Amino acid sequence: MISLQNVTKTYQIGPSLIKALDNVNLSIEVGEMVAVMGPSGSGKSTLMNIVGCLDVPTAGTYSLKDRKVEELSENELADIRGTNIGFIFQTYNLLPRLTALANVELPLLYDGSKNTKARALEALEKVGIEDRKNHKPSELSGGQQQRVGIARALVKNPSIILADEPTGNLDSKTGVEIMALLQQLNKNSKITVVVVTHEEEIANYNDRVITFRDGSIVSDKPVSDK
Amino acid sequence: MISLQNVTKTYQIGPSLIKALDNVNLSIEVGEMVAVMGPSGSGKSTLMNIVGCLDVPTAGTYSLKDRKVEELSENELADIRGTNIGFIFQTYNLLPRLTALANVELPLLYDGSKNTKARALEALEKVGIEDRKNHKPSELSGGQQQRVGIARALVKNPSIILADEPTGNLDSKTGVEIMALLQQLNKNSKITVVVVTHEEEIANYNDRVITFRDGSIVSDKPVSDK
Ligand SMILES: Nc1ncnc2c1ncn2[C@@H]1O[C@H](COP(=O)(O)OP(=O)(O)OP(=O)(O)O)[C@@H](O)[C@H]1O
Ligand SMILES: Nc1ncnc2c1ncn2[C@@H]1O[C@H](COP(=O)(O)OP(=O)(O)OP(=O)(O)O)[C@@H](O)[C@H]1O
Ligand SMILES: [Mg+2]
Ligand SMILES: [Mg+2]
Repeated sequence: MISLQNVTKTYQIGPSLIKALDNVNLSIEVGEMVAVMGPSGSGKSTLMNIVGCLDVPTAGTYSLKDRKVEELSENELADIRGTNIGFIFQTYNLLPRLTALANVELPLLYDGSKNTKARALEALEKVGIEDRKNHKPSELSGGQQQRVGIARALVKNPSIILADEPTGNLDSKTGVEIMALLQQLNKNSKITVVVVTHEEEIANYNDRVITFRDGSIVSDKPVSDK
Repeated sequence: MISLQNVTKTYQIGPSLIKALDNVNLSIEVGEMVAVMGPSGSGKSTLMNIVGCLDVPTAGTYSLKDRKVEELSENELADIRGTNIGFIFQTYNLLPRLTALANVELPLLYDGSKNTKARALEALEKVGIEDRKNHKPSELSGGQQQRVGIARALVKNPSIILADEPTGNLDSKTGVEIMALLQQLNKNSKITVVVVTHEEEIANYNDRVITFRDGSIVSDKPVSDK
């Protein structure tokens, strides 16, 4: 359902050509739970942005549910980003003037949903920060901001969750709770989950681990000890 | 040299009173290397902001080198923040319109130092990202931005380094390199280092581990297996 064929992403900075992704071939099926690992700067966030339709390849093709993303209309793209994909950003990207609750409620308001406050509150409860619902991001700890980002990504029950280092600022216990939540969504609701992580024990909550180095995939293995 | 006596920090949000720090007593001597751990929201960043003179207690006293910080003049405070303390922020706080090199050079320009470009470049080399010196923050990976923040904190050779989760977005190998660098500065140059971390193996690079829960210190122990 997620298919990258010979995907390359390059940037030009002054005289240097940077290859953030270098000829990447990758397939992820519906209902899989996959970890993406690799050194800092190896292309993981770039991959996630392309998979999440937030960025486009310089070369190669990205297909989602058998449709080439470059051939989709702007409306179809907005629909995918808004409804089907829940994105947890590495740097949270919360709106600074809105409270935690309002940040999580916003995606629901955009498509005229009912019951928006109750659903946003339920998402905050799932990540354990409902008691901070009236705080703005600057009034929250780093890990609390991270969890608002997670709640926001989950609130529309997306069919794909892309989590870019969702536990980086969380203590082990809270990190385990988040991974258990993602695992539950994957197993019970068949949601496809991709998690970028630097930690082996977080990677082991997944079925498969893909490892990047310098923009290329260097290994792609099932997680054995289950 | 760092001494908190009965320090409390509270916030009022609507009807709730939040106790971010609750009667904290803590002493850190010159040349110590200390880890601070605890669940998300337990007060670690609040502690660091007070120790770094970026915030003030609601109650209690914070003394730095035997001088009560509340009695220092604005000039003396600016001097401490600018020269003596290198702060590595949990959310990097880089200037978005400046390159990595310019972000690291900025503290040196403020006090009329010589050789600013060379010194900034050397700091970037120490954290392994000199090849990204001309990138702006939005053109860097999460871990690369984190390392620019680390280089900036070290460039003025401060006597105290406060690192709030310096390896949160780094793969283990790069994280180990950063901790080895901090350890080297501590052992060779007698720099006092305080590291907030969620990871046990990072904490073990330190001499002592202080653990917070709900704004209070619940344990304070030496690191035994060295
Ligand atoms: N400006 C503020 N207004 C209200 N509450 C605040 C403010 N800043 C922090 N808090 C609250 O104080 C508590 C401690 O925050 P702090 O940032 O010190 O936690 P932390 O231990 O660093 O957490 P993390 O590991 O998630 O970074 C949190 O519960 C947070 O919600
Ligand atoms: N807009 C840009 N312009 C130039 N180079 C970029 C840009 N965005 C990313 N890069 C470069 O592309 C490479 C891959 O970046 P990416 O953010 O995908 O890494 P990452 O694997 O997510 O790293 P981390 O673990 O540190 O978050 C990095 O070396 C980075 O410097
Ligand atoms: Mg990244
Ligand atoms: Mg913090």
